Amino acid sequence: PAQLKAVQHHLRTAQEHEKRDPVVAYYCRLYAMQTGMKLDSKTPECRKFLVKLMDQLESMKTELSDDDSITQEVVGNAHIENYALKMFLYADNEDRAGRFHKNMIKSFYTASLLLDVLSVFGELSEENIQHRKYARWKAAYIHNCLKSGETPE
Amino acid sequence: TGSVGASVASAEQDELSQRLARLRDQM
Repeated sequence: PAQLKAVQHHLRTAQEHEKRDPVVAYYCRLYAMQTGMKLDSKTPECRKFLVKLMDQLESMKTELSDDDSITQEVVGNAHIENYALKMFLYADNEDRAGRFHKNMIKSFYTASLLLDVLSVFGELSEENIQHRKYARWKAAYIHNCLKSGETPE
Repeated sequence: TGSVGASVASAEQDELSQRLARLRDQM
């Protein structure tokens, strides 16, 4: 639903990680669920959507019940943070080496989405807030440069 | 009927909040 547009990219990231890293998929959905409930849990279309998302989360949690990243919040936090920083560092290395391409733009953007997801564990650190801001800005900036044929600085 | 609709919506919302709390509880 349009009211939940703010979490559509997090849900897409969840889908993309379904096989590759189900823990990432789970926490992206948990973030979307929590945020979605704050945005709109009253209108029928949003309620229907959120109930379906909750069903999915509960079944994922059952499937992943042996994974410490799901059963222990602190392990989950570390998993998502490490993954986000890995994405960030890959994109940052490409950027510093002057290699600008779609994949690195996506890595910057995914890192920023996963830093949003970290907020399910509590308030973000100042460092993570800065990384998120930088990653989001870099993704937009390089994307625009490539689109207009400019070389990013 | 408006108030019935509103209370159904509120009950469903509560159920969702409870399910979310249970999901987070076991973490």
